Amino acid sequence: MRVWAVANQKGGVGKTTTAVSLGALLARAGCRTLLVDLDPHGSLTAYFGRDPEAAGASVYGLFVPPGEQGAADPRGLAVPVAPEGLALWRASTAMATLDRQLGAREGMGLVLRRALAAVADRYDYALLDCPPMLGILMVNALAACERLIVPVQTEHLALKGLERMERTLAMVGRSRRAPLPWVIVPTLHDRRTRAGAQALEALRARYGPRVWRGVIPVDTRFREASRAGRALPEIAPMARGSQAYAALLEDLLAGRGQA
Amino acid sequence: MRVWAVANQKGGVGKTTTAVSLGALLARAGCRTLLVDLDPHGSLTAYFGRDPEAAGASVYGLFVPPGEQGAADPRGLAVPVAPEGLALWRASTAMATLDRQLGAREGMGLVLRRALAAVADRYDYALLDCPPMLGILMVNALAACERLIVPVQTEHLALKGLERMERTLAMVGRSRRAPLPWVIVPTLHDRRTRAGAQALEALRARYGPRVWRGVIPVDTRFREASRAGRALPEIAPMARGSQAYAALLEDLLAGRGQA
Ligand SMILES: Nc1ncnc2c1ncn2[C@@H]1O[C@H](COP(=O)(O)OP(=O)(O)OP(=O)(O)O)[C@@H](O)[C@H]1O
Ligand SMILES: Nc1ncnc2c1ncn2[C@@H]1O[C@H](COP(=O)(O)OP(=O)(O)OP(=O)(O)O)[C@@H](O)[C@H]1O
Ligand SMILES: [Mg+2]
Ligand SMILES: [Mg+2]
Repeated sequence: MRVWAVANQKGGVGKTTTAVSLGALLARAGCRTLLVDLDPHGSLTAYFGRDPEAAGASVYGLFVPPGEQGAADPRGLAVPVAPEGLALWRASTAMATLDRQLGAREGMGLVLRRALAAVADRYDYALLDCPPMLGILMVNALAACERLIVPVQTEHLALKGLERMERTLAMVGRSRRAPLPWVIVPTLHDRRTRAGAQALEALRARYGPRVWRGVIPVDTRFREASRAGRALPEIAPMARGSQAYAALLEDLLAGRGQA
Repeated sequence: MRVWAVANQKGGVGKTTTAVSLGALLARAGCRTLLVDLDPHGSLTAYFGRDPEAAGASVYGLFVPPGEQGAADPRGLAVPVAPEGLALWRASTAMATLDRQLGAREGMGLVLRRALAAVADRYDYALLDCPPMLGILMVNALAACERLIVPVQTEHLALKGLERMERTLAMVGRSRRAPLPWVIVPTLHDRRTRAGAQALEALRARYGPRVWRGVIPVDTRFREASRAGRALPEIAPMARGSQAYAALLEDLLAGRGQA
């Protein structure tokens, strides 16, 4: 099983949209794919019509010691979502308390990695959707994944935030055995504005081959898809947004376009 | 001093843009205004060209007990930003560790409220920019403010997230003396799309008078303003985005348009 994380501490840059879109494309290509919602706000969970406040098993239960009340067995956590071949580990709002509860306790950074190892035979890919905050959940994702996808809006402030992300990765990277390959994906790109083109140029100039060679354009059909609770590549594979994510997936699978 | 917080656990909905725009409008109207960056990612701090990773006093220091290394005196924290009459309490990335450090320690929810009380004679308004995560920093903001502004993108998923925000407020509200008045501000509204109009209608149908009567339209000039490190109402007061925030401020000051 290949584990990819999608993360950026900046909010609203297309993390969840990226996880949903790539997940659906992988499932349509016949790969058994698991989506994991690590955001206590539960955007990915809500996207597929499930309630992050409902009772029942969620990623939160993975952080409860086995045998205790509320502990979750990773083998019984997945719920099927559309399209066929795609499954989801739900988030719950209780996850917002994890940082406070676990505090500085040792060894809580590998919970997710161990849980994913327990289901590694069932899936070909696992995509981790991270919250917009550096905390225990993002640390778990960075420790569990073998590749990181960083969506970045092509606008000036977002570039400044990326430098901080880079330092976070260096910090977390020290506790991994091998450096974590990561790719920057320009998202919400608006061709019509000068500011968008300038930001994209600055991104390529600053990060070179680490930036994917394409862009994910602004496509209002993403909103229609989220309203329908379906991935855009599933309901409109020829839409501009779907085509862009399909091109990204092709490059990721071919190992192109990232350092 | 009037204290307003700007919060939404959903990322990228225009929280920072709202704080910057209202702050600049208040300063231009002659009100002494303090902006407080509560986001460890430091978007508001970076907006005004300051580095959230730089050493030096920041909001983090308010959570360090007085007398200890790194403690900050609220009276010495503000840095002036443009336009004249606007000041900033900087964020630092170290704030991302506060939840883990403070854990379940009692009484850490009133740190900000006490710090703002120490400077209440110096400002007419304080605007608190919250991170996209329910943690100790947002809890402090909700305990310190007397009014809450919740920017909501006019798209379907954002509406689902608002129900969770409503429950969070009810939860936090129990520890306040008086219920917290809050207003929903539709942001990033795109008149051209059907999905935008439908989401706005659904928002008004569901939340009625709690939704501000206007909308903040998508305006690409916000990006140009952030590139220049200036508030849009300061550099282009006649731009659509500036006019919308000016109309919002007028209603907020007149007590109109919110329950
Ligand atoms: N390429 C795109 N074109 C148009 N709209 C998009 C695009 N990508 C994402 N969106 C929209 O932008 C908003 C933010 O996207 P999304 O929720 O995926 O970001 P996020 O980074 O996961 O946010 P958060 O920080 O809250 O987790 C959503 O309304 C989504 O529908
Ligand atoms: N009305 C608008 N029109 C066009 N662009 C906007 C508008 N409001 C905000 N933006 C842009 O959208 C992006 C997100 O805005 P902003 O950073 O203010 O959101 P936020 O809610 O503070 O995000 P975070 O969750 O990361 O704190 C920024 O690039 C900003 O320039
Ligand atoms: Mg998300
Ligand atoms: Mg912000």
